[in-house]
Amino acid sequence: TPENFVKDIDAGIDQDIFDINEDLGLELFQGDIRLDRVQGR
Amino acid sequence: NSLIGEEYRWPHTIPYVLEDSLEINAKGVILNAFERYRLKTCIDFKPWAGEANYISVFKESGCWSYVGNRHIGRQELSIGANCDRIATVQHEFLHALGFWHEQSRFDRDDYVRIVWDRILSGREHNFNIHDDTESDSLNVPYDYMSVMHYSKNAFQNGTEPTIVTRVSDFEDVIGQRLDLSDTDVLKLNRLYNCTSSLSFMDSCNFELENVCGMIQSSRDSVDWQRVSQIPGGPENDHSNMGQCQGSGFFMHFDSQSVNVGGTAVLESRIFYPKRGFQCLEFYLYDSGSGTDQLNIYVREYSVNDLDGKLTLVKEIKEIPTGSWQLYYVTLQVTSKSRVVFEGLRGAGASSGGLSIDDINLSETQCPHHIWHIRNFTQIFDTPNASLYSPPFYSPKGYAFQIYLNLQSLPNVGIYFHLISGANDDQLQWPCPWQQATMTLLDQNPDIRQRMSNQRSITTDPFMTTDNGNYFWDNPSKVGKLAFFPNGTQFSRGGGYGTSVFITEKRIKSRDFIKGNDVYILLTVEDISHLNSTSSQPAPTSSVRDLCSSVTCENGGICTVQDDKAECRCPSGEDWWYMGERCEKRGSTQDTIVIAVSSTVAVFVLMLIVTLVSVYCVRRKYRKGTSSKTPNVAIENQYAF
Repeated sequence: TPENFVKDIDAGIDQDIFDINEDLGLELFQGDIRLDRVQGR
Repeated sequence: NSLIGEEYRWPHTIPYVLEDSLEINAKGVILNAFERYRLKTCIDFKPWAGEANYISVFKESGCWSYVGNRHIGRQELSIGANCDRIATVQHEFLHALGFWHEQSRFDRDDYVRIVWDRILSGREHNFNIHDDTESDSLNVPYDYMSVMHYSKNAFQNGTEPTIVTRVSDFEDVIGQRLDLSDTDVLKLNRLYNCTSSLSFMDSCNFELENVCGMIQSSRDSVDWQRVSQIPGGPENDHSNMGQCQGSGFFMHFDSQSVNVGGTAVLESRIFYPKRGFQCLEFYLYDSGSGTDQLNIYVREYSVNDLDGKLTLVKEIKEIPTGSWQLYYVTLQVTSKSRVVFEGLRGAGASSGGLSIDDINLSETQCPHHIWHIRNFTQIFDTPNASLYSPPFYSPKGYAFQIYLNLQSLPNVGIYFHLISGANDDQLQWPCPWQQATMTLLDQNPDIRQRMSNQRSITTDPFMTTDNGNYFWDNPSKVGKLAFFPNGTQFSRGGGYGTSVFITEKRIKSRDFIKGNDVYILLTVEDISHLNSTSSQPAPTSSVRDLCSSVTCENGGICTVQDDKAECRCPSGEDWWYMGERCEKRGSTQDTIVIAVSSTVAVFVLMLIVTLVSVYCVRRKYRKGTSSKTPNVAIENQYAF
């Protein structure tokens, strides 16, 4: 309500880790894992 | 669901770097996440001091990590924008410690059903399984509560869940981002073969007759009694709230049985602190005259004081009667000691006394303030309810208030407001780099099993509002008029927080609401020392900050040597960075390759030189012999 004039740190969206990474277009293994060369192979 | 292979383990104390690229709020959140690991697990963290391998937390795009110790020296872990939530940090560090996602366990199909046609096209691989040749579930059952579990909506192409739990009760549990679950902790301690904890000391709910090794003093009027019910209250203990027949005990000081000034003293077992600061937490119930008080002492033992020196730490007075109250007491004990609880009969008629339950002692920082919300269920069910906390002061003197928004259910919002206060004229405005941490307490009797919901915000003095004001400027200047319940007028600044602090379903789960009480713990800390720019002492005009013009890459650290800025480059067992800015990477492998190839090159060169010189000598020799022979027709020559 106006008298509260509040500001949201996350735009009021409850984004999980994978939503954040998806929106950024990150191609990560299982959504948030970076593989090194050994694992990548 | 861990990565098989000892080579992927970290030491129990993990070296880390918080890089400058991180947002300041994220740095504070990361340090809070380390405290949760230190309380619940045997893992500790320490600033990197040149160890071969370390975790470097920085702000890149998104939230991600490697799995396990990759032995690559500086191992990156990204806490990007919007990733500065404590459970997100804990999730990414669990990856770094060697854990995959829970639903990628080889036996997951026994517990969840993946609905493949609801998954975003091209994202199906995110639901692959790690078979038991590469991942080990450490003999622990599947954990719907794991902080490593996808939520039911992960990678959905519509609005229907992509993961359906075979036990429907867990459908809205999976994907929790509160804290490490009990099973997460169990797996981590099994993977690292340890059960100790740096900061946990004791938890006591008085369910066992040995009352956690506490001892009754002989120098008092009466003993504390271990009971499960008192006619004048409480009707039941705090741990179980009377839900378990035959259990539910607490300790009671029957103040009506002693004269005014009579005491009952209960001492804890002996503790050996490691960190030098502790937080004592307990629930207290007063059914006495309202003038009874509880005194908290510490008894510290030393070589020249075998009986222990008794020091009064806190006198708890004016205890609200008729309900369990949560209390925190900060201790600063550095040697072998006991915690002492002294019940003291106050003046006036007493119809009961003092009761204590659910004591927790840990070497952590106590919250600065407690916002106790009574009759929460009624408030929650009131349409369009919104709750403001009482005013509090931060250690620096800033007055603030918390706003709990219950008007947008099923989401509950929480916001931090600066308000006008008594110190405003002496304070710095806009308010710089104060981190407010708001924790909805999971009132589990054992601090190690809690999964409290926590969010932090940091006051950025440069943040502005649409009308150009500084958001964190003096509330009397940029705030709006408001009134306390008693009619006192004050100014309230803008609120900063999240409208999705917790959902209605989750707040009704676990022990967030217990005995119709909710507690929100508040801490406001000055974290300006974490600010990379401000952490460097601002160079005075006469001395140029030599390092400001030098940018060291790859984790190099700028130092001033003989009045010259140099980069100290990181190195490991078999790798190193070099160059003016640590821009080049070397490794023993490269050196070997260079050595071998140069040896081969030299050898080939020598061979060529040899061949050429042999050829020349032979040609010269042939020329030589042909020039000395007379002109003799070559006929049949006979040797004589």
